[in-house]
Formats: sequence, C-alpha cells, structure tokens
Amino acid sequence: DATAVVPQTIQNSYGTPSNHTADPQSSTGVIEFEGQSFAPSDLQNFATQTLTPIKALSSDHIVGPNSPGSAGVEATLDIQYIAAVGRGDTNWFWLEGGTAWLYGFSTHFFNAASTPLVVSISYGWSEAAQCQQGIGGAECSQLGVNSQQYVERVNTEFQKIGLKGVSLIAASGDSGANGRTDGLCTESHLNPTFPAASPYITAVGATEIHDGTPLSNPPPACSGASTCASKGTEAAVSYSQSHFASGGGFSNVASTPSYQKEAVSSYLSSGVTLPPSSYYNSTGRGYPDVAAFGSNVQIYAQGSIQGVGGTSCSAPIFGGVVGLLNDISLSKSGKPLGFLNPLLYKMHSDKPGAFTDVTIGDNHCTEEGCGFGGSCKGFKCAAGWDPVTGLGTPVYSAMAEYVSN
Amino acid sequence: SGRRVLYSRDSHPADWKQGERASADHPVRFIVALKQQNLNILEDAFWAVSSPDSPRYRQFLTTEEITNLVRPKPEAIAGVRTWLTQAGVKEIVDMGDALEAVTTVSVAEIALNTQFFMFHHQSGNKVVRQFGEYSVPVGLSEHIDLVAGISEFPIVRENPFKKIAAG
Repeated sequence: DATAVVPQTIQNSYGTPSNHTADPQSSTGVIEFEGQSFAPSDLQNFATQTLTPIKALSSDHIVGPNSPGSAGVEATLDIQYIAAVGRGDTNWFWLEGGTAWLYGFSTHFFNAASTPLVVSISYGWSEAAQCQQGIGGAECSQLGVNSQQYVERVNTEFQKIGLKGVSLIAASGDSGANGRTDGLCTESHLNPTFPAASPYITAVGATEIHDGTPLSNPPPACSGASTCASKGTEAAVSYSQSHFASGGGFSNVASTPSYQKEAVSSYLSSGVTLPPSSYYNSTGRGYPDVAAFGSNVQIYAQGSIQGVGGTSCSAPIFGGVVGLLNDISLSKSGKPLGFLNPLLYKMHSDKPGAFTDVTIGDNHCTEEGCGFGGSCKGFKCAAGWDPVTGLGTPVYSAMAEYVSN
Repeated sequence: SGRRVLYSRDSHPADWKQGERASADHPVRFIVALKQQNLNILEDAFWAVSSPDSPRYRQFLTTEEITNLVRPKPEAIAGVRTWLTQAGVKEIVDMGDALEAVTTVSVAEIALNTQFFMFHHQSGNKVVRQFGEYSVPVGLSEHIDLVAGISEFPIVRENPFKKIAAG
C-alpha cells in the first residue's frame, strides 16, 4: 500500500525545519465539528513515539466541549499534524459545539476575543447540498433560504475572518471531482465541495509517495525538493494505492478570482484531457490551491500508531507550514500573512521553485464509483496549477525566503 | 397572518430517523443572521489587505472595525431582538450582524412557529431539529438572511481508519 508518512517524512520532503524558534505571537489551530474530540495524552504519545517535540495545549486554547475520553480520529489527526509540522507554534483546538455548521463556526470564531492566526478545517460537503445537509431540502430555494444563500453568507464571514489577518485552510475532499453526494457518478455533472471551493479559503489536495524509501533516524539533511527527490516521487493520490481521490474542480457559486485567473486559464488551455464542458463551470473558482501528503499518514490513536488517509491529513500539514511562514512574517513585521491565496499564486509566478509541481495523477474516482464499477469523470494533473493538486506541494526553504523578502 | 415561511422541511437525510417530539425544556441555540451592509466595501477591503501588490497589504482591521462596517440597520437589530424577547427568549447573544438565541424547545417553537423532534442516527447520535415549516414575522423577513442551528443535520462520517490499514 501507500508509503507511510511520519513527521520526519514531511521534514525530509518539504524541508520544514526540525529545529525552529517560533514567534511568540504565532499560533495555529484546527476546527472540528460533529463532536470530534482529541485526547492530550494521545498528542503526548504521538510526540514521544515520533520523536517530535510538540507543545502541549493550554486549557484556554481548547475551545468547545472537548471530551478526551471519546477522542475521534479526525480531531486526533488534525491536532497531531498541525502541531508536528508547525513546531513551536502555539496550538489551538476549536470544537464548534453548536449545530449551525460552517456559519456557526465562522460567526463564533470571528467574534471570539482571541483566536489562532492559522486555521485548518478538514470538513466539507457538496456546495449544492449545503441546502440539504446544512439548511433544508431541495425545495428550500423557493422559500428564501437556499444553498447559494448559505454559501454566500459563509463566504462573507470568511472575508471578515481574513480581514482580521487569519489564514483559513480547508481540505479539498476525498471523493474526487465528482464528490460523494453522487457516489456512483450517475449524474451528468461534477459536485464541487464547500468550503474548499470558496475563493476566500486556501484549499489543499492530497498526494501519495511512489517508490518511497525508508527514513533513517535522524533523517538525512534535506534542504529542498532537489535533495529530497530520492525519497520518492509525489503524485496525486490514486484509488489503487490510497483508496480515494482528492477533491478538486470549479465552484458553481463563486467565479474565478483574479489571483488565479492566469493559472486556471493556462490549465484549461494546456491541451490536457478535460471532462465534458457541461460537467463543470470553467468560469468558477478553481480548487485546490496547493497539496500535501494525504495517504497513510501515521497518527497515535486508541493506544497505537495507525495510518489514516485523506485530504484531512493534507490540510493540517499545510497549515503547519503556514504557521512556520507566519513566524517569519511576524518576526519581521509584527503582522501575520492573512488570507494566503494572492500571495501563493504570486509566489508561484515569481518563484516557481517554491512548489514541487505534482504532475502525476488525477481525481476521477469516488470510492463507490471506482470501487464498484461506476464511470466517474474528473481532472488530470498537469504542469503548473491543476484542479487536483493546485500549485503543488511546499518547498519550505524557497517559500521562507520569499516571505522573508 | 403576519408570518413569512423561511423554510418548510418535509424530508430529512436518509441516515437520520425521525423520532418523538422533543421535550419542551430541551435546550436549543439558534442564530438569526441579519442582512449586512456595505458588503462591497468589505470585499474591497478584504482584497486590499490580502493582495501583496496592494498599498494596504496586511493592514488588517480589528473585529470592531469590521463589525461596524457590516452592521445591519438599527431597526433590523431592534426588531429581531424584540421578536425574540416577546417570544420568551431570555438570553440573546449580540454578534454584531447576528443574534444568537439561547433558549428551549418550547420557546423556539413559539418564536419560529414550528415543531421540534428528536432525530436518531444509526451511529447512535441524536439531534433535536425542527420539522415542517418555520417562519418569522413578515415585517422582519427582509432583514434576515437565514436562521442557523435548527434544521441542519450533522454529517456523520465514516471513520477514516477504514480507508487505509496501517502500513
């Protein structure tokens, strides 16, 4: 199966520092729903068993009705990897205890007196089904509350949060371009995921390692992609190896924002094989923006080290990287980076070496569709931005240099 | 008379089963999202502070500045507060452009002219949700974007452990 990922794999592949002094203001956090709790003892065991120094969370940085006795895998994964990558940063755990889904989180978060500066959200659902799952049924549009209205209101709340200087990061989904609401791919359209498809959030797709080699301990020095290439090749997750496909595509609610117009246009005109044009909105916001490991990531839960997969892994890993970049920004200017996408796309344009371009793979399959014979459509990776792995995975040293300058 | 239906739920997600009427004293929290003002200015400011080429790059605003920018019309806030109070809501949290009601099923049923039920998920999860129509006073409906927290069903996901066995 997929090559396993531990914190040292991320250091080795992305060049994130093993020794790092965080700015005291720098903070990262994970947002949970569905009662997903974490156990501080699991986090400590993870730190011990993976030889990763991790700051324990102070009680005032655990928000909501966290119940360590019934820790969930999602929450456990999220906090372990954002903390393991963003070493030294102050960590937050935020469990949205209300039942108002993304609107509840966003309005509570905005109004909180103190919040983390980087936030990772590993949850999402069909952009169109915010109506069904979030507000009501298919008929709700005639009654003044509809999916588009819900998405637009949450997008406004995301703007408010970004305007305060907080970086919002979201997983791009685990059911390919088609999404999970039509698992057998019977409909003649793809289903973008929200909040990943929001233009006001940084969406992260998932990669896996091909031809990986075992890491020694301590890992060999690795300063960037070129010296790490021998550790394996990153590809978009595949159904055959990772048993899911990374979410990605184009929003039906939000149009292409200016920061990615050039990148999206290049992809659509590149000659890469595309789904039928009626299946997606080529003038919509393209997602994801970036990618990170999302296959067989090792966590400590329920008494042992176990492997998990999904863009749920990718979002907190990238969130940890952003925490490190925020350290640089805060140390130099006293200000965080805030909403990241205009910076990331400009960085890619000015310094392409800040990303490892992932050109292998696609996001055709849903778990049901490709597991049981459904014929699913999706997008292929290509040089430059693509709606599978975005701009690529981080090359930390180049990103740090760019942010520093 | 005098009510506008915001939504009428006549079905629920297949993995949830409708159960008994919720008890009258069961706690309920819902958020009335009020229509905001100056959204074009908000969006312009968002892009200005987020774009590296902008002279306002990273000149972030405070919570208070942003709240003042988008604050709904005073009559919207006052009207919704009065409606909730008259319905019996005793705790109202002012979030600037939204009011959160902390109350019980019986009061929420009066305020929203609806009924709440217990819904059960096969995983064992339970949630109290309204079923059928809910409505708000017709004079206030123009000031309300949505009411959140009464008809959403949580997404109960598969345990990701099942996707990949440990390597």
